[in-house]
Amino acid sequence: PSSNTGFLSELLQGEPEESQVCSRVVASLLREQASRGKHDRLNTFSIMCKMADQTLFGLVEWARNCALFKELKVEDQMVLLQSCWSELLVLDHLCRQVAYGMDGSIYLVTGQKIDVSTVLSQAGATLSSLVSRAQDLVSKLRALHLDRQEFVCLKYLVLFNPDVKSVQDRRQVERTQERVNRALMEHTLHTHPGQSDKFGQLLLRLPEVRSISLQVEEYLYQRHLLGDLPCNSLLTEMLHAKHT
Amino acid sequence: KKPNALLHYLLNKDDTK
Repeated sequence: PSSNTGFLSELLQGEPEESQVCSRVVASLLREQASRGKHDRLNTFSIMCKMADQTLFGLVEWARNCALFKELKVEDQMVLLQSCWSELLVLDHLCRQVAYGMDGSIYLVTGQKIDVSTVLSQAGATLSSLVSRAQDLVSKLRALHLDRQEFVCLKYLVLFNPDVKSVQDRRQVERTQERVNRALMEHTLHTHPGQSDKFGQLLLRLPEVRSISLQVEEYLYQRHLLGDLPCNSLLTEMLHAKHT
Repeated sequence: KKPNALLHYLLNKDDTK
């Protein structure tokens, strides 16, 4: 267990503080608004996209600073991130709700809260369904008492996916996946001995995260085709990469 | 513009500069 504890604390050290993430996104949004005249303010959807874009920048920076990720060539780093960027965004959102959210409201990366009912009353059918599905998953993760170590392990399992096509050093990605899997299993057994099969239950959430993320991508791509997404963003580049 | 230019830049940028 001691080596496992050491391994998990190494993974945790790479985690940015929520306050840092929040202030970085808020600063970016304030700069953006300040650069705009009174009559071309960003609408709500564009602000949300900017938040997602800034959060994505942060996730790429997080991955880039992971010691295990650094062991991979840049080509492999790109392929893995292009495959899982939307899952990382969804997982990041879900875990923020578990850590800071309240029932019935959504906690944004900027620290603001929005009532789910408000979102559902204004959003279209697709977005409403996405929000509801995400909230259901938040409830499941809350019921599982997901903790920070488990959240980090799930992020690593999403990022180090050996099934991604055209990964060159597949064996290295598999090794990391196996190591993190073992660390997650030992951690859940050690911290929640009474909660039978917490490990299995956590892993069962990953296909749900994947499914929601694919729907998010499709939704964003449709909005992009309508010209609703801010251009020249990491978000649009990642969307394009998947559709080229 | 290369389709992955920004991601490539972010993963390759040199922090020391």
